[in-house]
Amino acid sequence: GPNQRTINSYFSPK
Amino acid sequence: MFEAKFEDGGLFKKIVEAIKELVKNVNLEANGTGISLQAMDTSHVALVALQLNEKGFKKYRCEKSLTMGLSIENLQKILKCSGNDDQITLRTQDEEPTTLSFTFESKNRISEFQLNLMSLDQEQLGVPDTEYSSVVRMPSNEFTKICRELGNINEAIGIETSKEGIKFYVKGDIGEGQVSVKINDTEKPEERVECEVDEPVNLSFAVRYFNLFNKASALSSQVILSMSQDQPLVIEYIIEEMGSLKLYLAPKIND
Repeated sequence: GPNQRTINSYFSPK
Repeated sequence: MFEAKFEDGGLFKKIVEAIKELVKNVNLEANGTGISLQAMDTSHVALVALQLNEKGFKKYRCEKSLTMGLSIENLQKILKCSGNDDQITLRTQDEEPTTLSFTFESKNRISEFQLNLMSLDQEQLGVPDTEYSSVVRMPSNEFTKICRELGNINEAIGIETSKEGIKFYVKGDIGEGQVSVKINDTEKPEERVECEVDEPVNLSFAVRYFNLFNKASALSSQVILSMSQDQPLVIEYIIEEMGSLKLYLAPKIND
C-alpha cells in the first residue's frame, strides 16, 4: 500500500 | 540580553496552540533579525518552521544569537496565566540563560513567570528556497472543512492541481469522492482562491497531519499550499506583519 518517507530524507541537515 | 514584546500576546498563544500537537520540545532561536523555530514531529514525517521578524514586535532587542530549548507543554502552562488581550514580553538576562522570563501585561495587572530552559540536541534541516510547480491560495477555513469531511472517508487524501484549479479526492472502503475548489477573484481577499500551476501535480497525504496543521487556521484567513511532484508539500500561514508558519509534510508513495 502507500508508504511514506521521513521528512529528513528530503532535506539535508544544516 | 534578549527582549521581544508582542503587542498582541494572543497571537503568540495562537502560534503555540497551532504547533502543540505536532512538536513536544523545541529550540527557539533568537538573533538580530527575529525569532525562529524549526522542529520535526515525533514521527519525522512533518516539519514545523516558524519565522517571526524583528520588525513585527512592539519592542525587540537581541545582541547575541541565542538558542532556547523549551517544552511546549510547559510553555503552554505558563501562557495559560495570561489573558488573550495581554501584551507578552519574552526576556533573558544572561549570555547562556537557564530560564526564559515572561511578562504578561494588561490594563490592571502585570504577571511575571520564569520557564526553565532545556538543552536539546535537535537536527536542523536545510530547507531549500525552491520554486514549487503548483501554488494554491485558498480560505483556510475551507481547507479545514474539506480535510475534515474527506478524512471521514479515508485516511489518505489526494490533491490534484491543473490550470482549472485544485481538486481534493479520496478513495476508501466505503466508496470515493472528490471536491473541486473553484478559482475566484472576489474583492474580499479572505475568500479568494488562486492557483498558479506551472506543472500539474497529483499527490497523496495522510489527512491526520492536515487536521493537526489546520489548528493554525486561527493565524490567517488564507492558506497557501505549495507543491511539486514527489516532494513534501508546504502549507503556509502568513502571520500578518510578523512572518509566517510553514508546515511541511512528506507525500505518500505508491510502492
